[in-house]
Amino acid sequence: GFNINPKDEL
Amino acid sequence: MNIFRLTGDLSHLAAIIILLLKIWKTRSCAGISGKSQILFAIVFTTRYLDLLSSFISLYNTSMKVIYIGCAYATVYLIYMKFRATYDGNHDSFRVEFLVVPVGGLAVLINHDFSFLEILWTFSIYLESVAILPQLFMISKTGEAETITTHYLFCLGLYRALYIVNWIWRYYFEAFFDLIAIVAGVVQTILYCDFFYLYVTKVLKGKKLSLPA
Repeated sequence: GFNINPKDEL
Repeated sequence: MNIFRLTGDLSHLAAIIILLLKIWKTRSCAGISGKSQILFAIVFTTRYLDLLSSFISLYNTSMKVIYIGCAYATVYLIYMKFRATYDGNHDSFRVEFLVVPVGGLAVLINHDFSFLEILWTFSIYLESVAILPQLFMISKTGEAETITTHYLFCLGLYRALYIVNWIWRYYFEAFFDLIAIVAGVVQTILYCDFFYLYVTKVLKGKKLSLPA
């Protein structure tokens, strides 16, 4: 499945 | 991490440092919207509260700390140290017309109705429009110093590179965040008019001035 919104971006 | 995200982050960092150096070297914040800079400080503060709760990587943590530190340093230079040079009369965008709807939208459309998640969503929506007071100021005065246009170009480039990064991550990492993507696309569109002026004027050695 898709990985949604893991917040590793700045 | 991919090359588009890395160069996007570095472009963002370059923009922030260009602005700080411009103000520091010229001892003046003329032509800079203090309101946009306050909005960016709010954006970083509300987004990076996860510094206290989760660790992703040394890169992630250091960049967050640098972004927050630089944002507050910029606000300090504009409103305290070089306050006398701040052009408040031309910085007349009504930020409550951005912050209030963006706050409402963050409460209504988010991934999870929790305090940190709503603040994160708020920061994503707010970042997408935080440059508007700066663009409004330029359209009002009809001109911008060349160094200010380099700042704006680096900021816009950062947003454009993030879109490429999301396309990459969608295909190769099965990753997507619809909230970040929609807000990011809106934000990038806001720079399009400026990109056009930057390429047709600034890159040809002319000052950015708008027809009266």
